[in-house]
Amino acid sequence: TVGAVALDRKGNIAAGTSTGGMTNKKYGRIGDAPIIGAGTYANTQVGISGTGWGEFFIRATAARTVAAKMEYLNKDLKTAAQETIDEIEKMGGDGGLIALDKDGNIAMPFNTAGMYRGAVSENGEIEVEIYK
Amino acid sequence: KKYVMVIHGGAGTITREAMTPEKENAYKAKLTEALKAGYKELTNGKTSVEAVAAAIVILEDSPLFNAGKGAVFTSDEKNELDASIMSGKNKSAGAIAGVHTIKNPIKAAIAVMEKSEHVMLSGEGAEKFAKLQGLEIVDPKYFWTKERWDGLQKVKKKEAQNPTKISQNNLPASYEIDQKFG
Repeated sequence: TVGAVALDRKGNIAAGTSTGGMTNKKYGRIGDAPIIGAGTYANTQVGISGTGWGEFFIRATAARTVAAKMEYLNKDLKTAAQETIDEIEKMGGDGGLIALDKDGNIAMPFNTAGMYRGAVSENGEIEVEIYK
Repeated sequence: KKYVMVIHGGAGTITREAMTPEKENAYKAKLTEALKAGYKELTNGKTSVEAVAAAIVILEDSPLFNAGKGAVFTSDEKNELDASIMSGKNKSAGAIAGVHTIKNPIKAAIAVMEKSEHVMLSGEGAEKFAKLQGLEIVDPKYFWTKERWDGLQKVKKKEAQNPTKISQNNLPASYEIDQKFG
C-alpha cells in the first residue's frame, strides 16, 4: 500500500491511498484503502492515509477516528494518531498511518516493522526513513 | 518545521523479505522521487489533490511497492487494485475497488470524485468509467512481477501445509510470509 497527504498553498488538505491488497486474498476481499474514513480521510484540519491489516482499520474507522479525536476532543495530531494506532493494536491489528494537519505538523505512528515513510517541508527539505 | 507533504510506502515487508543495502537505496530513491513530484506541484500552485496524485503515481508505477505495477496477487492469481482520495476542502471523495486494468488507480479514484455523482465504484464498472474518462487502460499482464508471483506461490505452499482456521482476528500463519498489508 502507498499513500500521500498534502497541504497546498491555499491551506487545503488532501489524502490518498492506493494498494494491491494482500497476497492470496479471496472472494473479492476489499481492505481499508478504498474505504473513506477507514484508510483515507481528510477535512479542513487534517488528512490521513493508513496502511496495515485492513480489516482492523475498517472496524476502527481509523482515519476518521484520528480526525474525530482532534475535532471533538481537541487532541493534537500526534496524540490523536498514536491513540488510534494503539487502539488498533489492542484489537489485535497492526500497521501504521501518516497524517498531516493544517499547520504543517505530521505524525507517522506504526506498530510493525517495515514502514516506509517520507516527508517534505515547505522549504523543500526531504526526509525519508525506513523503519526496521 | 512546517511540512507540506507526507507519504508512506506500506507496511510489514522488512521482516518478510531480504532488505539488501541496494534495495533499501532503491526504496529511498523512489520515495524521494515521489516527494519531489508532489512538492513540485505544490510549489507550482497546484492543489493538494494534484500533489497527492503526482506522488502516488510515482509509487504506483514502481514495482517496489504494493500498488499499481508492484501489486501482489490474489488467490485467483490476479492483481487486484484499490484506491481512494479525499479532499478536505469540501469533503469530496472518490474510490475504486477490485480493478485489474487501470494503470494508475489513484487517477481513477480522483475521476470518481471529480466527475461522477458517486463515491466508490468497483470492478468492471469502475474500469468502464475509467476508460470513459480517458484514463490509461492496460492489459492485466502489465501488473505481473516475478517477485510478487513467487510470493504468492510461497504463501499457497505454506497454506497447503498448515491449514488454519480463519476468523477476523486470526489470519492463517502462512499469510505472514509475504502478506503485503493493504
